[in-house]
Amino acid sequence: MPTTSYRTKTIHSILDPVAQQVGQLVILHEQAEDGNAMTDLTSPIKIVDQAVSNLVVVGKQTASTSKDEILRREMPPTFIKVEKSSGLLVEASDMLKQDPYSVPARKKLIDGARGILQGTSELLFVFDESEVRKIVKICEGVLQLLAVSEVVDTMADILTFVQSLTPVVTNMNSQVAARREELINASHAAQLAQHLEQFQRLIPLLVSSMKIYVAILDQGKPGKQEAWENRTYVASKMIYHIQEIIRVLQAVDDDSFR
Amino acid sequence: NAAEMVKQAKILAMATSHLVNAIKGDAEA
Repeated sequence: MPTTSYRTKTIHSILDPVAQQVGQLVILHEQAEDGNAMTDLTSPIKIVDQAVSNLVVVGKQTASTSKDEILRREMPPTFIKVEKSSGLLVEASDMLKQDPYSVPARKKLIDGARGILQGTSELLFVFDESEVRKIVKICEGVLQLLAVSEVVDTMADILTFVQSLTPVVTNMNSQVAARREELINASHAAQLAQHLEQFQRLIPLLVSSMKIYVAILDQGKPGKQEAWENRTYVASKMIYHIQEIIRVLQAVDDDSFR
Repeated sequence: NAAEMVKQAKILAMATSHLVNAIKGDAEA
């Protein structure tokens, strides 16, 4: 059962405390399977059951309105898992009313609690992966724009290029920076920061190299090939940094629970 | 939707935590 490995600080803060408690519960169960009579758990189990229903409703709304096919495919099994687990808890509650010492009921309690934890983990993981795909799409949009830099050969085109690039780069910066803040893996977070910074530093250089190339074209001066190569070099470095950002965004820790 | 999903997951985690504590209380007794 996962107890330590979550990718984001938000998911960790939600699931880690309950994961620790479920882990302790499993140990207690193993140590003293024939414990005392169980108190009435009807109320806390009802609260869990309602919370599961609410989460599944929100999850289904999210899945039905999402354009992400992977999310729409991967979310429903997590709903089934949490609902089945909640069902185990309700069954255990009914069994314990008949027999407060029931060992099978205790087992259902543990399986139910563990199943809810795992199902919620999987649901949040599926959702998080979808959020990552959104950021990757934004990065790919920047890559497509950078490819346009190769066909720009007038000053007017440079202006249009910069006007198009600015908002998408601003969006990418804020999304990647927010993701970096969320990541638990310090190495991944540092790599995102580094590549983002390097990319931003290259923007004025790209614009400058494009201007030089266009000026040489306009004035018919020598050095066209060198200017072209310089512009291509700067653009290729920028492409490299975005590809690295995408790679880090999609990286899954080796010890991930998935 | 993102904020609502996180909120509902938090509520479920809290409810599960409360339940587990109740079960643990009995097991430890």
